[in-house]
Amino acid sequence: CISTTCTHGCHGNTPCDSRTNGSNCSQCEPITLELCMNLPYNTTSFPNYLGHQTQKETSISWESSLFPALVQTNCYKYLMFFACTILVPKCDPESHQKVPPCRSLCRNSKERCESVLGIVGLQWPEDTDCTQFPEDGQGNTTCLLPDPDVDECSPSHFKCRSGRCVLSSKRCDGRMDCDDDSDEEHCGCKERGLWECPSNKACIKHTMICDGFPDCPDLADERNCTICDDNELACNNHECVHRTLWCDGRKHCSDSSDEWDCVSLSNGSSAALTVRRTASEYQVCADDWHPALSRLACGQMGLGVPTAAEMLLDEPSQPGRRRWLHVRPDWLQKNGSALQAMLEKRGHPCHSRTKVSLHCSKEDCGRRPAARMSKR
Amino acid sequence: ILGGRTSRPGRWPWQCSLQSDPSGHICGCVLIGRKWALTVAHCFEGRESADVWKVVSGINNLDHPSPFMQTRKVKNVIVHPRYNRAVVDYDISVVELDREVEETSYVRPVCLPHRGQLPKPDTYCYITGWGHMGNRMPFKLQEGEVRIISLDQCQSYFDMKTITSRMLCAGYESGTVDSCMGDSGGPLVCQEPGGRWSLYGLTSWGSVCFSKVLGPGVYSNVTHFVEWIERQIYLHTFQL
Repeated sequence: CISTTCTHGCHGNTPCDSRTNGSNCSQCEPITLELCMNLPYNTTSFPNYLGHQTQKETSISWESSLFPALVQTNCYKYLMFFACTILVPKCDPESHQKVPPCRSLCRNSKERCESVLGIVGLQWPEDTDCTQFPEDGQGNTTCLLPDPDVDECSPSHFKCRSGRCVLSSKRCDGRMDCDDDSDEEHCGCKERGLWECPSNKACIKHTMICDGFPDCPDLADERNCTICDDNELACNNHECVHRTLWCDGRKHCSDSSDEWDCVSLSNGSSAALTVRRTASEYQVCADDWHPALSRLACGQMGLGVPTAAEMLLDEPSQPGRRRWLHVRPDWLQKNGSALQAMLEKRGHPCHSRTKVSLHCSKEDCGRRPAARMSKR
Repeated sequence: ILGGRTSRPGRWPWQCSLQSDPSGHICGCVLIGRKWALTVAHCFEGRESADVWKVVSGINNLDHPSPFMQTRKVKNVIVHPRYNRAVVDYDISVVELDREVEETSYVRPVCLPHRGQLPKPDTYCYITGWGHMGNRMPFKLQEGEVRIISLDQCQSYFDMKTITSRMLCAGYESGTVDSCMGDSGGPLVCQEPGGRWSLYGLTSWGSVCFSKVLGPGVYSNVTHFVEWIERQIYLHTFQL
């Protein structure tokens, strides 16, 4: 808050009075540190007791790696609680000041776990001098002690039956990580409160089902999410939109998915331009076609610029009835629109019986300039 | 970049710098088209408004503007809707520039990978950026060669974080060459057999890069997001 705008550590861009100093920045913020999301409090204040300025800095700190690893040694039941009280200190909602851990909690953690660290040649984190924390019940100061029911494993960890904490990703990975092997028991997704992808048995959160983002390899989590009427089609986010509104150049699904993939080139050598409309495919009549429309079509498909545009005679020998889209007479007024908005269905077929065929070339990418030569 | 070297001007023409006043360079970014760049979502935490940002490309020395430099204001910032700041998952953003850059040998987009095309473990790729070098911040763009590491192997380095399929790991166990603070959003590119370079990663997170805890760097897996990126560009280009 030395400048007129708060820094990131001061919770976004809240303007600060230029006369205030850093100590007046203290605010309570929600805990986002994955390791410490199961605490009996849910707001914190920074800087923390290790000198980190933000939760992000904490999340990638040496101590954020150290404590979870140390917890696995079972050296002290309340070690993770202590770790969290210094990594994301409790924020008093009234004073907006940090609430420290009690000195006894700090001492117990250090006494029981420091020696374990010593075995592997590591040191107890600096900045954790227990004398900086108040004694339990000392005057008016409050400090934190663990509740006997406090969960010693963070949400990122699985608690073995023996009480030891192991990383959640090691649960049900086919290898025994708990001393009592309990991490490999009851390994179904259902038992873990998750949903199982049928194809690869991967477990996903229930909130990820039908959320518009495929998480199972075969997209099973995004199937059967909607029951649309016969005259409707399902959007990517599972809304239902009338089929006549698809690919008309205007958005009807709130995620715009009714306007995705409306224009394509056929795979044949002719590269005929194909446009979807009302859930069916149409070829584009070359009558009134303009080079600007070729540029638009190639650009819209992400294929760069047109290298050739041809008008191909539709072969009458090919089976099936041709369906045509025609260039709208007012297409020039639709500047900035997608190609499908510039085409329309008409009651008659294509007079010239020629369809548009395009060849596009992608813009150059991924090339570095050649190294310049100099005579030596 | 830790353990890298100073890059020759123009060698990485897709590298850009995402800047904001008064700080200047905040993050790296990558040109993927004349009007489009990618960076990571965490660069915009607390500053999502496009107005405060500009993208500088064609630059090598941040302290010395070059005649090849092109600066564009940011028109739109599109942060991935699933971005999760607590676990740094889905860490990607598409940036729309207010107008196209002029393509020169110093300013040129990189290719996006094809859908499903991932770099194989143990292939060597390059990272670039103006991030911390361990003892100082550089003025000149740095480059470093890193090895792609499988997700399983990468997970073993990070006990406290879950490595997801939206992430890609590259670097070395010893952390000798690694990205660092200030490189975020910059490219991890690999050369294809035809000589072109494709963007496979965006610098995202890792251990505190000059601390005692080392290991590889973690990058946003661009391959995972190709379809999403293409759709964002389409949706923001046309009046739907």
